[in-house]
Amino acid sequence: FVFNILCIGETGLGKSTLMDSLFNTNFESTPSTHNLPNVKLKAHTYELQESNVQLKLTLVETVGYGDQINKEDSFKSIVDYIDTQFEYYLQEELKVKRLLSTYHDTRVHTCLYFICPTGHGLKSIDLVCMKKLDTKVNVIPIIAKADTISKSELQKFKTKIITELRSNGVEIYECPTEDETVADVNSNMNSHVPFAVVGSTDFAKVANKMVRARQYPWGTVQVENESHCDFVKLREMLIRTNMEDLREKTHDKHYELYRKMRLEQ
Amino acid sequence: FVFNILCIGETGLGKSTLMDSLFNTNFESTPSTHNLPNVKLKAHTYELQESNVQLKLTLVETVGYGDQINKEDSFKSIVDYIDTQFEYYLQEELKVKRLLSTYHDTRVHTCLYFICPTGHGLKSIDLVCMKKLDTKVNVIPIIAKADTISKSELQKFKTKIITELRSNGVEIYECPTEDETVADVNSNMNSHVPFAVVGSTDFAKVANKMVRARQYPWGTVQVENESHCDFVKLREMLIRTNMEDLREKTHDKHYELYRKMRLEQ
Ligand SMILES: Nc1nc2c(ncn2[C@@H]2O[C@H](COP(=O)(O)OP(=O)(O)O)[C@@H](O)[C@H]2O)c(=O)[nH]1
Ligand SMILES: Nc1nc2c(ncn2[C@@H]2O[C@H](COP(=O)(O)OP(=O)(O)O)[C@@H](O)[C@H]2O)c(=O)[nH]1
Repeated sequence: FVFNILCIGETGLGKSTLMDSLFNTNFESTPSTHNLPNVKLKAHTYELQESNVQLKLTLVETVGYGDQINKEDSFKSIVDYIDTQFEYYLQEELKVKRLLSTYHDTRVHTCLYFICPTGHGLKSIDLVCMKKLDTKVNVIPIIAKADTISKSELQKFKTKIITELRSNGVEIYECPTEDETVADVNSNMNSHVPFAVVGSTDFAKVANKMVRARQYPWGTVQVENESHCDFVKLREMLIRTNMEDLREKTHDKHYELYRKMRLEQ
Repeated sequence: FVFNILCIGETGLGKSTLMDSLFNTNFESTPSTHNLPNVKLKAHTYELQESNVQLKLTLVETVGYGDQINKEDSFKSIVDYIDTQFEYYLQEELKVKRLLSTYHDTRVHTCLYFICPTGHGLKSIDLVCMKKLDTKVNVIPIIAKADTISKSELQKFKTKIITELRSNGVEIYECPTEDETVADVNSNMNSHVPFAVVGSTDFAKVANKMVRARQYPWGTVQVENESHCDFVKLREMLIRTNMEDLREKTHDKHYELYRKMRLEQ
């Protein structure tokens, strides 16, 4: 089982922390600095056991995204990375003697776009970036560090984001609802997008159990408490219910479009 | 009593909310959008009663700071604004028949620079901007939306910021410690910089009193609770202990430098 996730977001938005939380592990990662001259991507591949399945997970994270004073080239390295993985697959597919079944597929199955929890809406860089990526990868926007936003502000913020995405023609990933067995669960998930997530590498004792949490003087945010944030929904959507659909859409929709445009050149 | 504050920071960092909290009032302000093509400044002047003194307060806020994909011109409008106020004063000062005692002084007495609570350090734009302003205005860096940062992360973050400011030669405002009557209070204040602040336009009932607070499902952040954030220290430093020193340094140090460079041209 291969699964590849690309995380895009400004430095310090909790990308590494969220990945550790989602996969319940401590991925090796050196904390990023804010002063890279251009956006880099760092990719790591890990072998994990997830729901009794052997998972070959590749996590790709942007480094320095949004930090430059001039952000015009922020997208180039991201788009290049996605296209390069399509290109490798295409080259393998076009071989006379090929081994697609054992080929290590590095195509990006989903892009988690981390939105800054300003409360006001999307930034220009968010809209421009997601618009460049929506025909190349399944885009899932998430509100990072959602413990910054109170319940009353959150619904307004989510509505504003969805409105801005729609009015700018940005296509985001939607969980499939044709299959009756998952239709209800999936349309419920779709109604909560963008998921407001909180991640943590720390644990706290709550009701005699050690749970992932962020402790503040005024209270403890429990990552897996659904009345605190949408972390559980994101994990459900990403890893449990829709991993197969994300891989299929990458192959049948995004890769096909790349291949068609590439072979028409 | 005239006092002029310039607030610089990205959209959604809580600038208007903090001003409402500091002066315990509801300043008229339309929420900002993220898509201005360049940075604007909006200034409002208010008549307030503060600690039994009639205060003519001018609040200047950046609009659209840090939102542009290319941030190179972000500083120009800010520097121009500060210099323009010095220029108006200089023109009045140079008049033969002048009325300095009734002149409405619009020179910026302090610049509150709002730092994004990433936990990682300053962004390039923060360093470049504060470096451009430190010889023109009293710069007070503050960590915005400090309820995003846990106690254990906060000290590391503050240390990182101070280190980066020092290694980049950025001069920030320091409360005066020569006067024995305020030396202790002021050096204690200086040791807490950058102040980690939380603001709120909402109130909650705590111990039978209505206090400014942000309510979350996991707890209530009390703006004026000193174990929750440094809001009280900022208010103390700005409005109660050092307002006079901020005005004096603006006149004796920053304005004099402007005047000297201007008259040498
Ligand atoms: N308030 C809050 N802070 C978080 C959250 N996740 C991570 N952090 C903190 O934010 C800082 C940056 O996190 P990190 O995962 O290194 O961000 P990255 O640069 O995007 O990989 C660290 O101090 C984390 O403890 C969250 O959900 N909420
Ligand atoms: N977590 C947190 N949110 C805040 C704080 N202050 C303001 N906000 C929220 O952040 C959003 C933007 O605040 P606003 O004052 O309009 O920011 P401005 O654009 O910088 O003027 C609003 O939803 C506020 O309720 C704070 O101290 N902490």
